[in-house]
Amino acid sequence: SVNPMAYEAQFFGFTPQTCMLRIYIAFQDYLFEMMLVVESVILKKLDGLPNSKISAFQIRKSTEKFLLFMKERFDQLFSKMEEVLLQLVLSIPPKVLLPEDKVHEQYPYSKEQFQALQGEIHQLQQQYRAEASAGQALRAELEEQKAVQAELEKVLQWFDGLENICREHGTGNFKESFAFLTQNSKKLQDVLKDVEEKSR
Amino acid sequence: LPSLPTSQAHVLSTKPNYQQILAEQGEVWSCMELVLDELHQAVKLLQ
Amino acid sequence: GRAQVFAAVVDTFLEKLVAAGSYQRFANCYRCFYKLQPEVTRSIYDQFISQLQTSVKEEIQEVKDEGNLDMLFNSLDKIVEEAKNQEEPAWRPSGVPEEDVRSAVVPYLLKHRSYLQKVLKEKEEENQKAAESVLAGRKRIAELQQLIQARKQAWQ
Repeated sequence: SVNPMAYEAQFFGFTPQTCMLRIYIAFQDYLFEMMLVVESVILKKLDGLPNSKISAFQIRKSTEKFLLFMKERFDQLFSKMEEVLLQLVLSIPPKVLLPEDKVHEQYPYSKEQFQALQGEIHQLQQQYRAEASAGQALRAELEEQKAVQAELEKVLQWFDGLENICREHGTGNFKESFAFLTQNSKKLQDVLKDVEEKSR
Repeated sequence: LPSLPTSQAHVLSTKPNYQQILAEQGEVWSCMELVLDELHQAVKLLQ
Repeated sequence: GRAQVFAAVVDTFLEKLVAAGSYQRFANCYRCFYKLQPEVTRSIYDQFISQLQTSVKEEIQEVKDEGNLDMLFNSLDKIVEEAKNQEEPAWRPSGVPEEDVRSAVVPYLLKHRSYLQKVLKEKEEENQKAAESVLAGRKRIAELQQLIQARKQAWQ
């Protein structure tokens, strides 16, 4: 089975196989191009030699023969190189964890643990919302209390006002002064009665 | 009120009825009105 | 390090390729031209090999530059060095994104949880204070009610 080397791809930004393929194609292109150049140079040289009996076809055959050999060797050598590079250079050993994946080592949460954590967060959010609205209810009651206190203090002030009025008119303690008034009125009645008798 | 129990649930659930408290003041006024009326009558009588 | 191994392996490959494509073999394949022009054949071969080597090296350099391979090799060497005492196989992507994303999200959830715990605690303390003022307010209102009752009864 082909190792996709996905982890290496995460690190390098490309899969090692892609990298090797790119190098392989480039090398192969160069080889082919070079051989074409060699052939064209030789043919040009032959043009300068009118008496040579070598045909272009022969040169093409020679080119193909050399290229075929080179291509075989190239493939062999390249696959060896690829094997070594993929193993020693472009691979991440199994026990190595990339820095950006430290979280997976630090937080190996199972699905249940993850859901439990989510549940806990949801619960905290609910709780916070409840506390927030409780706070609002408490502040609302404080406002209400202010209004009620103001009303009750007004009532008391009214009582104070009433008693101030009495005091201002000489009736400090109403009960005593009323008793005093009652006594005086009784005396007055007695005196009145007396006067009437004497006048008869 | 919040649907979930909160840390101050016992305070929230014992909130007095402030409207009723204010309403009770009406009774104080009518009582005082009565007292002052009586007083007024008494003073008139004395006079 | 990896960078050195990479360079060495590529050099070895190139050497062996050049060795495989020896002048004898080249001359053997182009025997008819070689017999006619041996020196020219040699010069063509030399240029061929030199150009081939140059192209290969340039390509490798281009790949290294594009992929920033030197820096990556060095950093990978360092990471491997740090993990040299590791026994167990390390974590690998499971291929199920939903599974793999979990660990990446957990730190943020934990942070969020501790933030919520903090603000909840602050809110509870705030409500504690508010509740105390409310209770004080209730007490005060009760006192005022008693005072009013007392004043009323005094007049009665």
